[in-house]
Amino acid sequence: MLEAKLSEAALLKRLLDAVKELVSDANFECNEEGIQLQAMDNSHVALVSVKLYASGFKRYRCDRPLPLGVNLGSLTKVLKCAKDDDICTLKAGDDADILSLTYEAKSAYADRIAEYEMKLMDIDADQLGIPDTDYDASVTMPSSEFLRIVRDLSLLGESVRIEVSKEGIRFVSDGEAANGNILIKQNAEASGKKKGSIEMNSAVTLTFSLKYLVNFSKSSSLSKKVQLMMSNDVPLLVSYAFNQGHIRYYLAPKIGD
Amino acid sequence: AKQQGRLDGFFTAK
Repeated sequence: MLEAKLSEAALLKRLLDAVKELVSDANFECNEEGIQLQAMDNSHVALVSVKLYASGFKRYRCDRPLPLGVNLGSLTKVLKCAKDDDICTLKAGDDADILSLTYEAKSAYADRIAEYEMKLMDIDADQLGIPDTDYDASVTMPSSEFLRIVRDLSLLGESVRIEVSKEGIRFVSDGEAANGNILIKQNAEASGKKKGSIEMNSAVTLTFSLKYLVNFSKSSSLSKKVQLMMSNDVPLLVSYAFNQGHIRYYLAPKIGD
Repeated sequence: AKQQGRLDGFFTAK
């Protein structure tokens, strides 16, 4: 059985928000290490991988590996019934056919305990092995800055070319009616304060769909920083780390000409 | 114009 108690429902709400438009159904793989979700979108262009460490929960118990097949739309609805600061407990039995969620709140006049149950489903999905990759370029920047860049450029065109060079990282969008490019230079003062960093072994140029990057940027509410890892001709890794775990996205580049 | 690539081939089934 699984019993996992989170100190704030907001974490799950934000995670669902950051995943549900890419993937409609997914297995929450629960084991003694924590809860993991890994799924590819229908078009096999993007993969999302979420990890919640057991240590990130107020209480965590999982006796044996348990895949919980979740319809993310249904879970989103059930989580909407929780207040952000409610204590949230997830429970499932070994037969994994029902997920129960309990929301507890203390207020000035009374304690409220709300209980919800949702049906789980059998999802036949291959677990994918993600190879360790030595990336040619690694860029860490404020997640709000990345959100703003991809949102702005998505107004101009469908794609963004990301160029990492000695100059810094440049985001370029060539739209039909307008184009734009944004250069972020390594700033000695800023890097000293650990606001961001650009590390590069060799120059990288890759082109990506902005629609996906805008979608990934929903994770900005989970972490103040985002890390972009790139090598030529391999998927981009967009990683957000938070206290209780991480969310990572892999995105296939656009190819050819 | 560039075509959208796929992830197939980058990850292996466990």
